[in-house]
Amino acid sequence: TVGAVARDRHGNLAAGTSTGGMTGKRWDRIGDAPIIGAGTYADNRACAVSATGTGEYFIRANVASSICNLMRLTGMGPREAADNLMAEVAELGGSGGVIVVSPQGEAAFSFNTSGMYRGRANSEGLNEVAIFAEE
Amino acid sequence: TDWAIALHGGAGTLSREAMTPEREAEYTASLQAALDAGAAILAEGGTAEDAIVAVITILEDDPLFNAGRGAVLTWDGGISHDASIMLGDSRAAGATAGTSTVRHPILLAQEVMRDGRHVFLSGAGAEEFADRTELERMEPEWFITQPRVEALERYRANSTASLADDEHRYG
Repeated sequence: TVGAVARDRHGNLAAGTSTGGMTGKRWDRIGDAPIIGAGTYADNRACAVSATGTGEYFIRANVASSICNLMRLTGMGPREAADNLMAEVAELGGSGGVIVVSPQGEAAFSFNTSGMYRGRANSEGLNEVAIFAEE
Repeated sequence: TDWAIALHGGAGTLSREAMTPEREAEYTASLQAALDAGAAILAEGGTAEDAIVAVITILEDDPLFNAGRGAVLTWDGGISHDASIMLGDSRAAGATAGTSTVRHPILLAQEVMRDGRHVFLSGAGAEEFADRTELERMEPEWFITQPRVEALERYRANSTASLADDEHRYG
């Protein structure tokens, strides 16, 4: 799965996700990637989220829109909100990660696997890519 | 912060020991190229929508990642791509599932969003919707890579073995 989230100069947010799903999938199985609210969500009032991982758990936990709701309704920052939902995914038995950007332009990652191909950049000069959890 | 972007290329069991330095360099270069493409659009005042579509179409073409070209295969060795997109200002959204010919599934999801009548199309219907667009279509061979064929063979061998175990388990 690949995904991106962005905040532009006009303050607008956008999120997108694309995937082949899981190896050997049967019965036209669909995971979270194409499901708005589970694998992808964007709301200028709150956040933009893209998720990757064991889709069934991201659907059950309604991860992407829950992160946005946490940020919008509690004022939580993107990393804390994302960590909350990833903890819930883990409790359910799932694994994976999310990328989040806030209306203020904070870009955050949260994942509970040993690695996530990831990167972020902003107008303050941040520009980094990483693979392993410990990076 | 004036603009910001983040991307991912999937999460899972990744360890430095299991990845050669060359492989790590390949992934890092691909992630950097996609990130820089999105950041350039935003730095020039472009929209968040254009920036994420630029990033995702680059990664969809990159066989290192599980999307578009080089995506994983279904049990039958077929192609079945899913994608979605959403905009924060209008909460317009588009999603497609189970497509197998569209080079950039994220662009098909964007077409569904722009059409505006629906949010989520799947399978043959999504392909039929794609017929009415100018989106590029590719033959299966373009999407299928040898590492994914081998991964499917390993998965099927493991699955079959565990099924056999199940039989025993039920006595």
